[in-house]
Amino acid sequence: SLSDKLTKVFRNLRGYGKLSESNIKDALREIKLALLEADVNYKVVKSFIDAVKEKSVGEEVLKSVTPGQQIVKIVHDEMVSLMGNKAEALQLRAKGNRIMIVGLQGSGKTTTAAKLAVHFRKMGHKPHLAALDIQRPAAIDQLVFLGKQNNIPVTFDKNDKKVVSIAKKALEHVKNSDCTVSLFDTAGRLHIDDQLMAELEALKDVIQPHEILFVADAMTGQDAVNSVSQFNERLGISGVILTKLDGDARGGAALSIRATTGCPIRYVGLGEKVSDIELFHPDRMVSRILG
Amino acid sequence: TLFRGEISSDMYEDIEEILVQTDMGIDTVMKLVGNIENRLSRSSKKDSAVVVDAIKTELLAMMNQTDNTLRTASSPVPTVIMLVGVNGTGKTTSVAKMANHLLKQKKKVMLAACDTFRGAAIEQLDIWAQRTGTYLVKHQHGADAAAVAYDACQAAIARNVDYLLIDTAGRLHTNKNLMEELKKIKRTVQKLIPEAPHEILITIDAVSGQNALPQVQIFNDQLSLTGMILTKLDGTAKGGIVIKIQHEISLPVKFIGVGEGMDDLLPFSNQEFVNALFE
Ligand SMILES: Nc1nc2c(ncn2[C@@H]2O[C@H](COP(=O)(O)OP(=O)(O)OP(=O)(O)O)[C@@H](O)[C@H]2O)c(=O)[nH]1
Ligand SMILES: Nc1nc2c(ncn2[C@@H]2O[C@H](COP(=O)(O)OP(=O)(O)OP(=O)(O)O)[C@@H](O)[C@H]2O)c(=O)[nH]1
Ligand SMILES: [Mg+2]
Ligand SMILES: [Mg+2]
Repeated sequence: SLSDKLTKVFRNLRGYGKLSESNIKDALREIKLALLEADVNYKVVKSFIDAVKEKSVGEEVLKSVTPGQQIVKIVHDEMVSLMGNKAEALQLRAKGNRIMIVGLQGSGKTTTAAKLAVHFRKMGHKPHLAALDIQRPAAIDQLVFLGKQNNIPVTFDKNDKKVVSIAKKALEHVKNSDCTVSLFDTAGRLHIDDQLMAELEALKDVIQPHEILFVADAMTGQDAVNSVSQFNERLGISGVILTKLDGDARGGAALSIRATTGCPIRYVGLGEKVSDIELFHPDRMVSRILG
Repeated sequence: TLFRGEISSDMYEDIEEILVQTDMGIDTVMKLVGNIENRLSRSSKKDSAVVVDAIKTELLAMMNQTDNTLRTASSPVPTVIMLVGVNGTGKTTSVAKMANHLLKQKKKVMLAACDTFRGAAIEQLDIWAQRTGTYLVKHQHGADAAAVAYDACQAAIARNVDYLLIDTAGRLHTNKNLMEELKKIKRTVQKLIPEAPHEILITIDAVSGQNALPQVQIFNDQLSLTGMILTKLDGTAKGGIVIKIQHEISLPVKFIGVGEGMDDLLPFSNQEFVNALFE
């Protein structure tokens, strides 16, 4: 683990004196390696290390802990302050909530839309799903299946070739019902596909969502900053959902995303069942990234 | 030109930044930079253009000479190709692309819908079967995946097809039960066609970071993979993790996915891949 490695690095540093640039140089290198291996973005790691260095140099070496443990605490605290100190759940109003689900291909949007709908229903809301992926084969079938399986109304139209028009139909259905939160599932797309990003902007215009949630795969590597910052720049993301955290991916993308956009991670996906969703706990994520 | 002027220690930092961001892993990068520094310190050339060539040569060496061509059955039985991989990495779409690729070569192709678990997975493959004009063997949602594989092999033999492509459900390598299910599908196929599956290909999303290595290691441990398909290379992710994977396991990349359409599949070229890392 990182703390074992850092303990080793400081094996020769006695219990007195200060942490200096030279004696923490090796420690900083170990931290850099650990974070890169955990998939944190290179540039994010660089600025993170600078912040840790700044907080460490000049620190008195405490008698009660080893210098290694001291540095681990500085790293841990610095990361928690970056990720947020506590879970930041979505704040829903009593009714009229509109949430757009966006992201790259295959990240888990459709499954997550259904998970959120069921999660909100458990909180006392009446959810509604809108099938706005008219491009992927059987995407509509997939959301309709999830809606049936979980008793959630779904607005879809297999004959409508315009997503904006389907979105308007969904808004109309919701208006004439007692639904309190509507979730709009969209097709996966690349942040560099200008036409498809423009489609999302057009949908945002029509839907006027309170939340735009970016769904990201926990195993995403260095590219996380590219996709999330493009989506944020063009749409404005209000929150992130990290999926497939039931695997053993370290999830460094979480830190990259938070550091780059400042967007809070709201939930995590922990499996394929509709109940496999949890509030994001920053401290648990920090422990996972630090290994 | 990526680097200008004389070779300097700053340059090695820039190299590290560029290469790490391709997802090939910091340890791979450090090894590579070490080899290059060594080589360049002994060379009389001091121009930085020499550095990029040195990196590319080193990367190609790390990738091991691997055979990127598709295996075919040696006897008059269908060649069975099974697609496996983590959720959402592009298996079903890659099956469709491969079917299209083989049909263009005038081969007889059949598909098997062995994802009987996920919502509308069978419908998704069915639409691709119709679009490519391929026969699809399918059961109802929730059926035993191995039973579908068995039926498909029987049908493939009876209809004398050249290729049988098996689509499986996405799963995490960390889920022991689901890995057992894949082994059961493989054993079932072997019952009818002893040397099958001739190819077991794992899809790796180009967006994946270091976790792609344990994915491949565990799938390979359990199934003996024959190759990878690197998908979604039309994005900005470089897929550099395959260099690390090849360096450790020598598993070839047979194809790359470069889009969502049935034509968006290309054969993998080590040289083109290495060049693209610098674009
Ligand atoms: N293990 C695991 N699998 C997940 C999780 N979330 C989604 N999946 C699976 O990931 C795969 C992709 O999920 P989808 O919901 O279809 O992804 P998507 O983003 O809607 O895909 P596109 O619409 O094609 O962009 C499916 O096999 C899901 O069951 C998760 O938290 N854990
Ligand atoms: N841009 C791009 N998208 C791709 C590529 N390959 C697949 N996709 C998209 O990725 C998403 C997931 O593809 P699928 O074929 O459903 O993935 P899968 O591995 O079968 O997913 P599960 O069965 O749920 O595990 C779909 O939206 C595909 O269109 C590719 O090469 N490029
Ligand atoms: Mg979807
Ligand atoms: Mg599939």
